[in-house]
Amino acid sequence: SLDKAELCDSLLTWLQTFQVPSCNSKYDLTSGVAIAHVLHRIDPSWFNETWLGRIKEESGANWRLKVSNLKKILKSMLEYYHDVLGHQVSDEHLPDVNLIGEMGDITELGKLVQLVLGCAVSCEKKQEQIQQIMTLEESVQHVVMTAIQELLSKEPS
Amino acid sequence: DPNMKAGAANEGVLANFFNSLLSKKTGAPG
Repeated sequence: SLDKAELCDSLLTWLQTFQVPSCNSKYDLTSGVAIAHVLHRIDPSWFNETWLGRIKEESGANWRLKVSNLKKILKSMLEYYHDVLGHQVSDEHLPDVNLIGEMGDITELGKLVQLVLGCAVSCEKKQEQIQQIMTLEESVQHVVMTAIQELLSKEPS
Repeated sequence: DPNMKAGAANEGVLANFFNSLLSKKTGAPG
């Protein structure tokens, strides 16, 4: 399956196409701020302004605030998968947000961003999202394709 | 040139995959 560091690098490149704050490095992503802004772009009715307002922008080096942000993000995403997409996320794709917030764990971060990707290619505005992905470098597109296949295939891999 | 062919094949795989995603009913990711 996918090399998690390569997955993270490619998905960071994809996230940067949204041009949201705090999205310059993998470490930046661990605060959850960029991911929350991307989700708000993907589906502003579900991940709405009120929800976005609960994400602490100044989490910086405070790992407890980061973990708190990441928990809110993961909870809302899983509800989105269930209520909007009608898709059950398998256990192997569930990230440990404590490891992300506290240790900056790349493997768990890759899983979290992989879930964001799944929202993007399945939501109401997926046409726009997929076309944006198709403008990326071919090598990045390949990793993105594999990540989608891995996440959204019926049987756990 | 084999590399050219491989490149073209790669592009085809990607295009087919993403177009298949586009044609899926919204909200049905699997």
